[in-house]
Amino acid sequence: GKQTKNHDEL
Amino acid sequence: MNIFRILGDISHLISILILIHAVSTTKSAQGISLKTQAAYVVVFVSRYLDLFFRYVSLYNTLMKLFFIVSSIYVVFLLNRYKKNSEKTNDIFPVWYLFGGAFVFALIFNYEFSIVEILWSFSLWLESVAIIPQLVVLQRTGEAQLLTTHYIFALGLYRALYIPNWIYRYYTEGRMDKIAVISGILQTIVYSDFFYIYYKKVVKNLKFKLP
Repeated sequence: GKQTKNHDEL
Repeated sequence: MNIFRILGDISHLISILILIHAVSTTKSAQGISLKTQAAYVVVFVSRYLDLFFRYVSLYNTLMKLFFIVSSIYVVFLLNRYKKNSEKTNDIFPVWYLFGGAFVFALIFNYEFSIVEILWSFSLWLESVAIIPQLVVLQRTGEAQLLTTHYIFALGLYRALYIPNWIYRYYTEGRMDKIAVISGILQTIVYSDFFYIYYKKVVKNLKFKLP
């Protein structure tokens, strides 16, 4: 999987 | 949004409502760590800076605002009901947690910018912010039932994020390494408490059954 920041998480 | 994340967020929301309810009905700050609660203000303010430049959803915005406002309100309530004459058990040197989280944020971040470093800092700080509260609990010996429910619901929230990340990894191919590792750390910090909670609260309820 690619490393990304989950902007939608709290 | 999957079921684990919704349940996690609800659990987080409930934990704060339990805390506000407990402090305002008893009009007492006893057994609650002001250091932990002040750390949460720093956590939410430093994490949700993106409120100013990124819109995700109405849900996301409202929850972020709720966590910032409610954490400030809790600190206000604790200050109001704090008795200076009381012997304090809130002795954990919280600056170590701030310092450690900041160093981790400098090492682990997605971009070396102020916003990204503060975001990473907030995750690491959150993962250990409960420690002063656990120290208070240990030193007080016996805690109010509401206080233990509060800590349980708060711990459950990040634990529920773990199956959420596993689910997202398989369905979306997403993996937020910093969030996942700090989230696992946070759950480990709570693990001892979870065990005691299970022994004391869950089993006691069973004992009361006829």
